[in-house]
Order: sequence, then structure tokens, then C-alpha cells
Amino acid sequence: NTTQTSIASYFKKE
Amino acid sequence: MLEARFGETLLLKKIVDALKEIISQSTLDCTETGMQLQSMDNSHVSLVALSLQTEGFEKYRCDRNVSLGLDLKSLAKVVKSASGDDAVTLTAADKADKLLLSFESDNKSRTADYELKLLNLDQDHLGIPETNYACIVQMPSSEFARICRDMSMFSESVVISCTKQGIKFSANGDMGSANIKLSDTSKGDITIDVDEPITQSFAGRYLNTFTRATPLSDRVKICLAPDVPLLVEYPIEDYGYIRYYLAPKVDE
Repeated sequence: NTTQTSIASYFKKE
Repeated sequence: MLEARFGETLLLKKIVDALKEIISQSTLDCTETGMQLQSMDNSHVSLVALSLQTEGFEKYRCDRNVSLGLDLKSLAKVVKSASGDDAVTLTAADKADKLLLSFESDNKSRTADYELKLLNLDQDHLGIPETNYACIVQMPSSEFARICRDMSMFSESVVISCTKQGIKFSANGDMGSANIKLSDTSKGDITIDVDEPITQSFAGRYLNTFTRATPLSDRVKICLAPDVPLLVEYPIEDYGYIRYYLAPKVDE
């Protein structure tokens, strides 16, 4: 089973 | 003030088509070096980044930075009303609440002006770190579109495995499984550069949406690295690129 990660967890807010 | 002229409305149509299925509203940031747009989809699973440099435009002038809050469905309606080979000029004042789009037919016998209301969008801007990708694959964009379409019939998830031998797309679902392998070709239509092999799982629905950009370019570049989002990049003529980033699925 896989779970979808969030793009915001890889790219930080500027 | 901003003034930017595309030689053909068709290109703007293709750009809007490549954006509108994944994001509904976004800010187009215009500076003297060109136009940039960055947005996550509503679910914050993917991010799209558009860059249009001044070199591609027939005419480009931007004295002061302007941010244009766009509703992409509305923009799509306006662009659809023009003929593909019309030239189109985008004009906005420094603190604009509307964007003017002026379409001009080939022999200038027909002009059409539209004013589009702009939105006040409060958007997060994400920093995308420089990444050394472990695998970089280039292939015809039509081939990638075909693979994404075929894979999504089988499963929600698509597993992409890349080794020196080639790139493999796999899907496994209730009706069965599908595997498509591509290897480096001497013709050069598929190139595969691998520093280290990688296997990652992605949502096929998003990959499919990215292929809305297929009309923009004959070629697509797919970049993978461990524990970072997938990058799918379509070059846009002399203008720049549209890039899609997709967060991987991970084992629970």
C-alpha cells in the first residue's frame, strides 16, 4: 500500500 | 505597464490548455525578463511552473513588475474566441485590476479587444531547490502521452523504474497489469541518462493531466531522484518551459 505525499513537504514556502 | 505580444494566439491557447486542468486560478508575475507562474493544484500534490522569457515574444515591455491574478477558465474562454493565427497583445497597467487582450488578424482586417477582470490572489510561493536528478529521460511527448493514457486504464498508481537498460512504466490493478519498457535508441528519439537506478510510484491521474501540454512540444524531459518530486518538462519554443512537479507515493 502506498500513500500520496504532499508537494509542499518537498518545496518550502519562500 | 506591461505590453506583451505573441505572434500567434495558438501558442497562448496551448499554454492555457496546459494549465487549466490542473489549476483554476493563478498569478502571472511579469517582470522585465519575462513572465513566470507557479501554482500547486488544489490537493497540493503537484506544482506547475511556467516560464516565458522575453526572447520568444514579438514585442515585450514591462517597466514595472506586475502581478496578474488570472482565472484560467475565463482566460480560456477569451482565447478560444480568437483564431489561432491571430496575433495577441496583452496589456496591463502598473496596478491593474484588468488585463486587456487585443487580437489582430493576419491582414489586420479584424481586431477584437477583451477586458478580463483580474483577481486578488493570495498565493504561497514555493522555493524549488536545485536538484541533481539520478535519471533523466527524454522522449517524444506523444509517446509519453500514450503511455500515461494506457497506464491509467489499469491502476491509479503508475510505477516508474529507470535503469541504464531503460525506463519501465508499470500499472497493476483489478483487471490485470501493464508494463511498457523503452530503451535508449540509436536514432536519438529516446535518451536515458542514469547515475543510479530508481523506482518510484506516482498517481497516474496527474501524469495524464500533465500531458495536456503535449501540443506545446515534440519532446518531453522526465527527471527522477530519490525522495524528491518527479519533474516533467516541456520546452516552449524560444520562450522557456512549462514544468510539472509531482510528489511521489510512498509505502505506508
